Amino acid sequence: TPTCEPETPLCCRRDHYVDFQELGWRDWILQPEGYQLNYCSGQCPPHLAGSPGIAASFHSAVFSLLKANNPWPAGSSCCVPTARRPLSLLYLDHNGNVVKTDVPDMVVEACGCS
Amino acid sequence: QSTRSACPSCGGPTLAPQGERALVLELAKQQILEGLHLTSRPRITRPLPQAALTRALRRLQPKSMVPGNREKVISFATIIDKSTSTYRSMLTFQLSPLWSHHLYHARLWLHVPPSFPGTLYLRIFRCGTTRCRGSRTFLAEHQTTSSGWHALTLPSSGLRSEESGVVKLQLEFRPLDLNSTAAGLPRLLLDTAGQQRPFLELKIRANEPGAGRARRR
Repeated sequence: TPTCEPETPLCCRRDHYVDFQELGWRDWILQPEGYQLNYCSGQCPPHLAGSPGIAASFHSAVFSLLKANNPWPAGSSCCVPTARRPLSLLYLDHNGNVVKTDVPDMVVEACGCS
Repeated sequence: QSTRSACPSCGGPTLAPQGERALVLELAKQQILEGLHLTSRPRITRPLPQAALTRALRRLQPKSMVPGNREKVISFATIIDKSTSTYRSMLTFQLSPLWSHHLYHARLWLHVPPSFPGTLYLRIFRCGTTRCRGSRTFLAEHQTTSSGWHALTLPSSGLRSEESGVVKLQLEFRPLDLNSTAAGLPRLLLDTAGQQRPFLELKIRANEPGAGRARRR
């Protein structure tokens, strides 16, 4: 999935790096210093519905063109995460204990049309 | 809304960069607290000494990933009571009550100073919330002649904490060499300044079922 450029109207991944210092949370989140908060946005016209991402294989590109020339009933297709990974955090809890945990599905790696 | 500036995916107005940044920071706070099952960010009232923190971070091997839906915890003794008697002292730890039933590995780390004379023989008991009068449960014993950090494995079942999450451990020292006395041992062993503060190293299985399963949105 391409990262969104300002003029990209189609479904893409919008990247944001969040530094915990910017949140004022570096006193209790020990590691890492920040993380990628990415999210998916963009249009999913019918011929892109079900495609894993804009840079699909040739076959699915042709298939998309066929769909585009024979528009099916307008079903709404949404730009959603298709791949995510966990984020490993080391932090101080309310009792001052040092906790290391992996938060599942925290970072969006790819977007696509549902 | 004017279609020209409609946000492509939600039909709302496209956000100005500053507005989008502020929204992203709010989203990040919600996402982190939700991911850690916290309702609000922890308030650190007793900052840990840097040396103790560095040791904890080294112990937790930040590079290695925690196996799916597990947690590792380092809990420093919050109260070290050495006045109970010459041969005994009490360590108090403040754990989270949620960890009780998912704890599967526990070790108590103690630092024996180089100046320590002779052989150390130590027994560890779990106390009720009172001052260990009457009911106490034997957890482990340890004997050593070397100084430095020692990890004493404890039965995880012995650390089930009350609703409050408080865990009290009683250390009982006994001199093995006839000419050495245990007198003043607690003072020697249990550093409260924090550079070598005793701590528990715990491994916990996250408590919600199927925590590692990918959630379908």
